[in-house]
Amino acid sequence: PQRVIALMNQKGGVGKTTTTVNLAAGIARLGRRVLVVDLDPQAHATLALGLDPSEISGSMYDLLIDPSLDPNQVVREVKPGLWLLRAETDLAAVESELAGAPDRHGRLAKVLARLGDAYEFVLLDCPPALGLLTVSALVAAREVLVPMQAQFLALQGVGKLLETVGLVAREVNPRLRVAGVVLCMFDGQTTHTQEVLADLESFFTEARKSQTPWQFARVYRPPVRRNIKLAECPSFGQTIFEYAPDAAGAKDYAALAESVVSEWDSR
Amino acid sequence: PQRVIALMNQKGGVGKTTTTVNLAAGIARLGRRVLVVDLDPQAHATLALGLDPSEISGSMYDLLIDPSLDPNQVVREVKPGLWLLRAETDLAAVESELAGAPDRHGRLAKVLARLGDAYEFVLLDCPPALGLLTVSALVAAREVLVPMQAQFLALQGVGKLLETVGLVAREVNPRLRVAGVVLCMFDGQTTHTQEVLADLESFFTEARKSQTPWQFARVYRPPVRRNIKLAECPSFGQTIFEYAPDAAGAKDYAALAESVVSEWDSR
Ligand SMILES: Nc1ncnc2c1ncn2[C@@H]1O[C@H](COP(=O)(O)OP(=O)(O)OP(=O)(O)O)[C@@H](O)[C@H]1O
Ligand SMILES: Nc1ncnc2c1ncn2[C@@H]1O[C@H](COP(=O)(O)OP(=O)(O)OP(=O)(O)O)[C@@H](O)[C@H]1O
Ligand SMILES: [Mg+2]
Ligand SMILES: [Mg+2]
Repeated sequence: PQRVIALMNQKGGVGKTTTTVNLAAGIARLGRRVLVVDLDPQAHATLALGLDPSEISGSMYDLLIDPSLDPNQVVREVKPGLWLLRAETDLAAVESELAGAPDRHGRLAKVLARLGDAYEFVLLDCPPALGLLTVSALVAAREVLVPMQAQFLALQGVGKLLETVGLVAREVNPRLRVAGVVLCMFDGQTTHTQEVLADLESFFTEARKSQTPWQFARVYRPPVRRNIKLAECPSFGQTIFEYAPDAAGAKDYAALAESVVSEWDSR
Repeated sequence: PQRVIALMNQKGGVGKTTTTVNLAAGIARLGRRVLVVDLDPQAHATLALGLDPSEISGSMYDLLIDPSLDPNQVVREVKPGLWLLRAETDLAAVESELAGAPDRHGRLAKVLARLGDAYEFVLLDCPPALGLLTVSALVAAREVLVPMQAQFLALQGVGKLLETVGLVAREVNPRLRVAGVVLCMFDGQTTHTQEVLADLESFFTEARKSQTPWQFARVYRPPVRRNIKLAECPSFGQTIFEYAPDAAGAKDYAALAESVVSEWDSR
């Protein structure tokens, strides 16, 4: 069995890619096989894992456009124990190119199915939008993690996000669940942040009474603190554990990886 | 004559709205009449200026859909000397609703033309995308400011951004110019940030030799430092000058407003 998680948030720059890459690295450090699937035409996860985005050698785009291709030929081990199904900028065209195709939302799920159980953890890095690529991720995934910032304006987008998750769960993927929120770039010092955190917590407490995909969602602890090392390591194509293993960012993503793995093992 | 500036960056969460709102407030503080045009279906500028996004009383959406409406009836003075042409979530539909209309990219320009010279400074807050709303802003504006972070992944999107500006300049708006970059959430302490800043500076130095809309673009100084007060004040519907007039965020946006006004006066 596989834990397949979509990291989604239509808001830009909230920590989706940083979380996908470093959570995956944390999982690999715990000795578990993990696949990162880069679904963003910006290809930032691909870049952050050390690949040259202009070197075209088979990518997510090809697999979505031509379902007869074998994804096992495209996936590469980019760090020890960490595999990548890369993106490239052509992916920006996939929405319009597949606009007519009736099976367009299900193609990613089929690609993952062809990879079988080779990877125990699969993390899908979504673009900042609620279009075809993100919806495909929600169709293919079993769970959702929402990276976000503990800021007032960040709360505004959550409703729309959950509406989309609810829609996919009702129409296509009834087993889809929101595992929870990962607070990124956390600046715990202020009343403001604490208030936003409290808002989120009470929202999830209320949700327990609901029959929604986020009924058992939670805020993952500890939050991931703001740490400049996390912004630097992508420019070297390194994960935080390679670049600055003693940094706060490494500690926080190691802790998140522990949570994600242990709650899976004890399910 | 009017200084009409589009604040654009297709990347999300980089400081477009925070800069639009607080630069506008800084300009109003200097005694100049300023209009904020909220072009984002998220309506964050509208929210940050104290309006209730669910209170529908005429908005950007209506003016784009029905060019016979008078924008003077929709614009409101929301702070002393600061007017707002508000957005609301319906704006998300405008791209598909106007998809067939041949004049769709020019409608915003016509709306602004109907407001005449009532406002000396007009700031257009763009959504995180390069779609109809952003392109309309580039057609309507005379200049572009690019809020961005001094981070590696942020640099990756600049090429695409300038490509879009160049396209609009060639096809529709030959007088469009990129005034420059506003560095937001600046964390000046590290080598990384200094390197990204140096990259940007040398890019603009090179651009002097070009015949592009960004030939005379520059990095505005000082950068706007990361300051939690700037993240807090939207939740009170206040600008930084109302909420925390002595904070670093207020100083930095006051300095930016000085630059934007004085370079206009001395043109
Ligand atoms: N905890 C952190 N501390 C400091 N910087 C961070 C942290 N997390 C992310 N960043 C930086 O913030 C920026 C945005 O993060 P990231 O790219 O992960 O967001 P995203 O949600 O994937 O963005 P997009 O919507 O463009 O895909 C990046 O430059 C990243 O390096
Ligand atoms: N200098 C700063 N210091 C601290 N927080 C900031 C600063 N500038 C912006 N922020 C916060 O960062 C978040 C993103 O900023 P903002 O909304 O201005 O970006 P944006 O580019 O308009 O985003 P979007 O792409 O969603 O429109 C907001 O929560 C904002 O309050
Ligand atoms: Mg990303
Ligand atoms: Mg904004």
